[in-house]
Amino acid sequence: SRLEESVKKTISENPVVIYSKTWCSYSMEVKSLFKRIGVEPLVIELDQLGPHGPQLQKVLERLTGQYTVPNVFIGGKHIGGCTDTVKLHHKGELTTLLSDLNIG
Amino acid sequence: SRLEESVKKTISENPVVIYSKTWCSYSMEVKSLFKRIGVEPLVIELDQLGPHGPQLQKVLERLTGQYTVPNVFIGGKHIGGCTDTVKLHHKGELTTLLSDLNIG
Ligand SMILES: N[C@@H](CCC(=O)N[C@@H](CS)C(=O)NCC(=O)O)C(=O)O
Ligand SMILES: N[C@@H](CCC(=O)N[C@@H](CS)C(=O)NCC(=O)O)C(=O)O
Ligand code: FES
Repeated sequence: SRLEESVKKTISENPVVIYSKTWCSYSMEVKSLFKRIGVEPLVIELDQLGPHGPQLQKVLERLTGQYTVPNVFIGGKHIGGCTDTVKLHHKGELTTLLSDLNIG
Repeated sequence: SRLEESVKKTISENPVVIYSKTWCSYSMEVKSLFKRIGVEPLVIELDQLGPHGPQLQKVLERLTGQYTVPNVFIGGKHIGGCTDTVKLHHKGELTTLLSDLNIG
């Protein structure tokens, strides 16, 4: 579908992409984590897109198996949600992954 | 207002009350915290009350200054949100407060 193609384009053209909701604390946590490590993600706030928000959320589920937000992509790869990203960081693997991809 | 009176009644008649949203991870965290310490809170899911949900959320803001969820009350007293409750627990003060009130 066209929406699916636009998501694939977005995650391939942007090193870090976060599908988020503005009022969601887990989304806030993952956004501020990237800020702390000096990386500026492309953030797409699903609650600010009118009817496109829920549509995008379903497309992301189709593409990644994950319906929930935040939904995090690094270097075009699906990373997961807040907990997954924080775990990766605690293992030291987040900054490694980012530097391997020359991000940040 | 009648809604305000019903909130005051709810928090005075129930030792632990959590105003929550079913799909919110912070709400899930605080609900499972009480479960882990063996306390059964009264949980009011604001997203399952149709138009009453947003109305209740505004009443809670008027009563406590807090608009966000989760919104936690113990022994009729406003405790705060997820972070506040977790902090209290890490300091050992949550179980103390609950036992002082003969809860759980
Ligand atoms: N363990 C997941 C939890 C994700 C989750 O449950 N997200 C909630 C918001 S906190 C969600 O997407 N709920 C459905 C919705 O908002 O549409 C993570 O760490 O990201
Ligand atoms: N630090 C607060 C954060 C509370 C917060 O930002 N809650 C969000 C959901 S996670 C909220 O209520 N957003 C507005 C809404 O859902 O109506 C806490 O620990 O509870
Ligand atoms: S909506 Fe509350 S943590 Fe996501």
